[in-house]
Amino acid sequence: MNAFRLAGDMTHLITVLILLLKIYATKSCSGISLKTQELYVMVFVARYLDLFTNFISVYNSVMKVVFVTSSIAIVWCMRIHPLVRRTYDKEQDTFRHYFLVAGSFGLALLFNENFTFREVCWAFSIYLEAVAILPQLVLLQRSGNVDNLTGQYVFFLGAYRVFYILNWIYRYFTEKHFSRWISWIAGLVQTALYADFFYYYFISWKNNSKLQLPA
Amino acid sequence: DEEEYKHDEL
Repeated sequence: MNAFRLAGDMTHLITVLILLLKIYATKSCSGISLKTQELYVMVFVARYLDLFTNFISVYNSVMKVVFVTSSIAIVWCMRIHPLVRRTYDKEQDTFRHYFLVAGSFGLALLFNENFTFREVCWAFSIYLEAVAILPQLVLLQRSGNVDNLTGQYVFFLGAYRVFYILNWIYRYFTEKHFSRWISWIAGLVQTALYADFFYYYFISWKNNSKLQLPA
Repeated sequence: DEEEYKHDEL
């Protein structure tokens, strides 16, 4: 465990807490893409299958439980909770995310570490996570103005990926056979998706203006 | 053979 990875995990945890805070405090999920949240549930469930079979550390197991339960809790709120579900932008959140699921699964069948159930699921979760933010970014561009918490949510999600890339660079130089080419490629693609959001986020922060994404 | 491929990251 290196500092970059810990920073990445903590930043990732912050993104989940921001969403839970926003939903709990405002009883609203406007501006949040349910499709992205559903994709994250699939990512965590597919990736943490080894929760009970492959003990790495207490930290690792606790964080897995936190990510799975919180992502399911967010989807539950947005689908079931009587107050929150009414504020969901159903008409705006129209990204056909099942194509992302099918594409990631197809890619995982072709490119994986070992052609085993667990490795295919792991590769699937890595590819799916790389594109899971797309419905959210499309929703933000559609709804034009971005409320602070949602903007911070996407910003921290991007930051967590940047920390993970730094973590891989660090591990590449400090460990012998550290070959995570699947994570490398998917991670770079994922972080690139945030690039333009970061640009507009920085502009809005510099001009101290409301974050406006070009439609 | 190569040690079991461990996914030790989240």
